[in-house]
Amino acid sequence: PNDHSTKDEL
Amino acid sequence: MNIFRLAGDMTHLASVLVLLLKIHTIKSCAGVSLKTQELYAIVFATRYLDIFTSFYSIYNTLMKLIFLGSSFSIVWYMRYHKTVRRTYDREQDTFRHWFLVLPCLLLALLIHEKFTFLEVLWTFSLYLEAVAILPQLVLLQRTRNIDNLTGQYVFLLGGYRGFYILNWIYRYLTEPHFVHWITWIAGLVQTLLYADFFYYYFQSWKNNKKLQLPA
Repeated sequence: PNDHSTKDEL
Repeated sequence: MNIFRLAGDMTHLASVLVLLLKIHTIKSCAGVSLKTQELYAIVFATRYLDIFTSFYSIYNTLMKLIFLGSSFSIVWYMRYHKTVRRTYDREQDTFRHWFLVLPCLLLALLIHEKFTFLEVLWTFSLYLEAVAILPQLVLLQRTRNIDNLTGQYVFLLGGYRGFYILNWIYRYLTEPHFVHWITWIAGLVQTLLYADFFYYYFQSWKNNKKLQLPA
């Protein structure tokens, strides 16, 4: 899993 | 991308465009807090440094550029445009916004997921965004009479926060391992700050009256 998936949010 | 995040991004975009359009067309920034706008410019500048390091989508990059461009344009208008700057409520907009920046920076140095330059600045931007609206809310309280556009600006910003919380619930339920305490707590604090404003906004809307906040 991508542990930085909030980084695709603005 | 889910519908809640898209709706959140669109209300966020609308809020900034409403403000920029108001300033640009009527050449007035009455009721707008420069302190809040400067904080947002810092928020975007520190959060979107990853434009140079990672690519997510055209949409993501484009929106980042729009938010950076619009927030710095608003600050420029309020500080340097010869007509707009005269309409700025300098005497009322006295919130010491640097007292928000320093604690947020300290908190980001202490509480973060990874101790790297970009990660600490990214975390700092989340903390700062949570409280960046405070000078604007204080200014609204002081001036009490709020023109429609300023009211709509804060309303749309609050809407953006609400949609983002729905987005996180949706992602938590649909994406495995989607747990982000720092983002969520900062986002929740930010949304709660709007609760009071929303209460009066809906009251005035329900009674079909001009929005007024209690002193």
